Amino acid sequence: GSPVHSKDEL
Amino acid sequence: MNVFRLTGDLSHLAAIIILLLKIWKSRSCAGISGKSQILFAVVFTTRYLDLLTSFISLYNTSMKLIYIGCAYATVYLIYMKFRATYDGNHDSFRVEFLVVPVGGLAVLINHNFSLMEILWTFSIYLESVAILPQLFMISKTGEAETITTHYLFCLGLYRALYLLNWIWRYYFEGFLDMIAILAGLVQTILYCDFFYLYVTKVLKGKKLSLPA
Repeated sequence: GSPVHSKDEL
Repeated sequence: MNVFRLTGDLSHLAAIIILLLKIWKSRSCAGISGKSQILFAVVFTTRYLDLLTSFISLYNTSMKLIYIGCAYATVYLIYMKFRATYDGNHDSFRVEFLVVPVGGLAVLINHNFSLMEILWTFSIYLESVAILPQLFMISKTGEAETITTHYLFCLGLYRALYLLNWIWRYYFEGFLDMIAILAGLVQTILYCDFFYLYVTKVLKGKKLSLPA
């Protein structure tokens, strides 16, 4: 499935 | 990237730099909780392991490296270079009471049961409470240097701005990460009492001291 959160945030 | 996210990151960066400069210029880490700083170093290390596996942007990579580098530099200054000025007696918060439950919670409640994901979740949960040793230290000594309160204000403001960022992202991108949002909410709430003192005392030119 698609990630529910993205790791672009710090 | 929106304005709340960017100002949040810059506020976070400002906090980190303020603390480093305060210690470096005064050649002293008096009033600073080394335990909170170790926790932040652990937070950045466990969260940014994806530096090794994926590239997101130059901004993302550079900020992560700066945060990690500054966190370890701060810990080095406190425990090595200026350790004689470290106020260990007042830095008596028991961090195992934070790390153990947070570790358990990360294993139980996460987006995906994999090592990287559990460590990421652990870092999110740990960050939300990592400031407690510092706040505990201030409540114990009953005061904080003004520069230390500027550090705390920027650090608290950062997560509050991230909350606005998540509201923005929910409305405009349909993005919703409940783990980050709930932990960020807890983190921000922990600063509320301090925000109040900062606005009512420090901004009016008074030193932050708590009633005995």
